[in-house]
Amino acid sequence: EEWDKEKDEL
Amino acid sequence: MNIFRFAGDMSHVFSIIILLLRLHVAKNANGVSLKTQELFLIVFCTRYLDLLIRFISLYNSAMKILYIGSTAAIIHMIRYREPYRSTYDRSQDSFRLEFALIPCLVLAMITSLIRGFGFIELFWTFSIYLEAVAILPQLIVLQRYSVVENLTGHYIFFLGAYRGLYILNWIYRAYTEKHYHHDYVVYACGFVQTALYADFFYYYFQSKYYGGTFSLPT
Repeated sequence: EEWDKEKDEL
Repeated sequence: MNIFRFAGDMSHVFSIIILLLRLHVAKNANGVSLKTQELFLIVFCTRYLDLLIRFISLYNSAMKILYIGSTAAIIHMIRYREPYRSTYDRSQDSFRLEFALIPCLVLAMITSLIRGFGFIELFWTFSIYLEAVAILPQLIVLQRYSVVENLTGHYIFFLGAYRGLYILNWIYRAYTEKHYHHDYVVYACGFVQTALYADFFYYYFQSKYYGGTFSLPT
């Protein structure tokens, strides 16, 4: 399962 | 970024400002949990390790640095600066950090193993778990003092509202984004985190509605 690299949430 | 996410971030910033204001106005640290602030500092430092390896946006970096910096400043005030140091009641704030840290670390290691996460993702996962329970020491202190000061009450309200607004943000994103990445660990922790405030919210709104002092049942 990939980690969401685009995650910009704080 | 949608309106719920932005409102959530602003609610978080607002809560920190209220806590700083509360310390400044009251000139004491009565009813403030240093342990919760320490847990939050660990949460921010472990979650925002990516500050060192990538740049997302000016907003993103600025907020991360703001969270780390302001929380560190609050801890410094209560630990070393007068009149906060001498008015902080250590005996009321008896939560043991390892009771939160160790289970969260174990859970994060298991999760990371299952999901094939690396080093930074492991700490990110740890911070998600830890944030869910970081408010517990503060809620315990609140229970012991029974009567909740206005500003302390507002601080906890906005801190709780922040993750609640994130839940609305996830729902919105799931409906509007075609390839939205669902992270059920984040969802579950977000729900647990918000649920921990439910009891507090109930008495907070009741005191706002009926007026008078805001006190928690003992």
